[in-house]
Amino acid sequence: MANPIAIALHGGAGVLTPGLLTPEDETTIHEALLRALKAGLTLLEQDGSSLDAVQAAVVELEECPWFNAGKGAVFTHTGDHELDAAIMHGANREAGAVAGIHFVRNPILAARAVLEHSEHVLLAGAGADAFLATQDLEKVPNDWYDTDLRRRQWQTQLQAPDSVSLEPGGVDKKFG
Amino acid sequence: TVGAVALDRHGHVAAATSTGGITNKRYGRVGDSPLIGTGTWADDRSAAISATGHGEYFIRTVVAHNIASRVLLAGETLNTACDTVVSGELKTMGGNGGVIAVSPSGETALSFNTPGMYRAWRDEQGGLHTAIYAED
Repeated sequence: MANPIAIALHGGAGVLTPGLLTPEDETTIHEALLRALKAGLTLLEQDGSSLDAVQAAVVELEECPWFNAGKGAVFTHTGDHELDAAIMHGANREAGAVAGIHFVRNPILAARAVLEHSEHVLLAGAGADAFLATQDLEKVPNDWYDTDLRRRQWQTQLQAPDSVSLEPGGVDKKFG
Repeated sequence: TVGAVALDRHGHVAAATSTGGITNKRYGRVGDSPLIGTGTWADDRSAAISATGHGEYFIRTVVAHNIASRVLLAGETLNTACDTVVSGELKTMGGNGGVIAVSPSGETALSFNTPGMYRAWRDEQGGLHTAIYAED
């Protein structure tokens, strides 16, 4: 019998109670989650690696504006985006991570580049941007991540600094 | 925040997490997602875990490695370890959020202490599931 495969993913947790999202929104989100799950599962079914599978699933989620990662990432206080990501392989506990990066379309691919093309585990800020500029990754201007939904949440939060919307439709008290 | 965990046919697990952080964040604030052992962890001896939620609390609870250590050192099942940390230690401290995890034996866990978590998984029979609310 072939070894088992398994895959799971998340798109964020928060104050998600029925009624906050419209039925159309819910359908869109379910479809996006299923698309991402299949992106990773297809690789596993072809005997691909779990590392490639989790990367493929997260790229799909980063591309979907509904989720707080990549396209659709939340705004910082100054109105730009600082992205964080990490990836890790259980076979050898090799890992790559980025924090506070600004210009790579898919931050999980940036984390994979740190894992594969640097001797470090975590690179942050301007230094990480400089390393990633040397990598063969798709670069985007920082406003590429903008979405109207997140901009509205940011504007709301600027007026009410003690509550922040982490997830589409959800509002949660968070203190950064 | 988004994340994925997987087990391949070679018995290897992996985890990936990506996030924009929290709205209106200042001062270069970084949460748990990029911190290995906190928001993201993978070890063939125990499990792969990806977390989402209030990063400051996940950092202070070292959530991902905490769960993996319970499996590796205390012999807890993956579901028990996830629930103990997410609904116990983390919740008691005031941290809201959840984790997804898979073990090298194929056990899958989705554990959260909030009213909902966007999630999807493949069950052991190959069925595919997506869910939003806790009661889904």
